Amino acid sequence: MFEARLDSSVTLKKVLEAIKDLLNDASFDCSDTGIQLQAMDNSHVSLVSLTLKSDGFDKYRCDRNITMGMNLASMVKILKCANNDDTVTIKAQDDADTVTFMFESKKQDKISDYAMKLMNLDQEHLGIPDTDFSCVIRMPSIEFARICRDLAQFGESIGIACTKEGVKFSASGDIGSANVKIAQTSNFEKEEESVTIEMQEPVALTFACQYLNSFTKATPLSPQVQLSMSDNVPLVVEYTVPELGHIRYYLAPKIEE
Amino acid sequence: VTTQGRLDGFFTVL
Repeated sequence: MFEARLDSSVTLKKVLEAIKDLLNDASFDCSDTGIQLQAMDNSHVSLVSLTLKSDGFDKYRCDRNITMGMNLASMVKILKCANNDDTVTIKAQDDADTVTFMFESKKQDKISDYAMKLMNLDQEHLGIPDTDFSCVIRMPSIEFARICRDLAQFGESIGIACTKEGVKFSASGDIGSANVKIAQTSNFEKEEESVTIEMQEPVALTFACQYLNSFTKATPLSPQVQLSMSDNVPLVVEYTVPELGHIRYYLAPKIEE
Repeated sequence: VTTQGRLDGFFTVL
């Protein structure tokens, strides 16, 4: 028996919004420690790694490890049937071929359940090596989303160059070029609005706008985003899922020829 | 000219 409950379905809605652009289907691996999802997009350019810890749920029970393959578009359809403040309970029997989403209104005057067919996805599990990154940037997630959106107007790629002075985002194309420089903030009172840079060595890499903009769909989850970069390894873009865990996106850089 | 890199090779298949 698997059962996981969240007091408000909006968190699950936000998590789904954050991954549905990149993945059509995904396997949710459920164990007593929580729910894990790890999948590359079809073109093997990006990888999504989602961790939702069991102790972050309002109720969590997982008697036996189960992997639930779900179509994300179908999941989105079902979650649309829930109000943001409805309690959501995800339930599945061991060896089940369906998963049930139960929504309960706060007043307990409406209870609905939706059963969704599970899929056999046979996804590979990948080992992600620990990396000491040359640069780790923390900045407001809204600012990062704004920069990705603005620079996408200029070209298909965004250059991210990090030095101890700050981070420079740049793009160029037919209409011209754009540069946005973000400096480390000295005011640490408002942590959510701060920009911090931990730099061992300067790094400059180029990434596809389309993927960065997909990652920013996670913005509603967290006020801050963390960008980790080193030469010759994927960029890691991490958002915290408050109280539950995190979502990490890995993106292969563009290669100069 | 830049080409899009792939993730294959960065991760190990468990």
